[in-house]
Amino acid sequence: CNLNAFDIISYSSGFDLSGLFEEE
Amino acid sequence: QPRGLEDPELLARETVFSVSEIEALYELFKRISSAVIDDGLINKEEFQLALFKINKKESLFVDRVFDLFDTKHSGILGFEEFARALSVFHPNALVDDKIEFSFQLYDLKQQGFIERQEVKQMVVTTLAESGMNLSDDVIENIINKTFEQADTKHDGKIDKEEWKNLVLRHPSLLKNMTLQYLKDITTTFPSFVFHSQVDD
Repeated sequence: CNLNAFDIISYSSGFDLSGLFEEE
Repeated sequence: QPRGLEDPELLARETVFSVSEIEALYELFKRISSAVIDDGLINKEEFQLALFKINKKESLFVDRVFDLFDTKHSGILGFEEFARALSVFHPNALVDDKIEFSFQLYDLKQQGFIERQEVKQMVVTTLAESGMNLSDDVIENIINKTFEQADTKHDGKIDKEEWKNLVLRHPSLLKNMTLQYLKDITTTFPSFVFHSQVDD
């Protein structure tokens, strides 16, 4: 398995700032 | 606290944004900063609302990202802090800046290195926040493999140089550090032209 702990963290944390640009 | 868009040309010189992009980004900032309290500043609740739309959950990473944006450590974001931090997320920003920001994000205790215990804490916390469940054995196994790849000095921690080498070998780890939206900010917020202070 090539899964990296940081891939898990960034995927499961929802660390994605694109939500800032989306209207409600 | 500084209010309003005071010097878009200075901010444009010191970030990757053009003056027009700074002005368009200010339109976004106004929208986010007026969501709960219309005071021209973004508090953590407004930041979280902007990210998740519904104020739903505790998030380790929202806290970490907010703290990294909040360079003045005031608990609220002014426009300058917002623009300077988002500049790192621009597709044209230096990869080294993205690597530095991501390193600080994971260096929870701000010790200058990422230790094994921090990585485990982040994996366990973020999995729990997203409702996923992995056994401790599986998590330990993944962290062991990650440290085999990353900790080339074998001292049980990942320093900045090791982090840089890791992300250069695994560019997916920087995926969230680039926001394509920032390339189109002037078309997303065209109303900036009505408030523009400069002839571009």
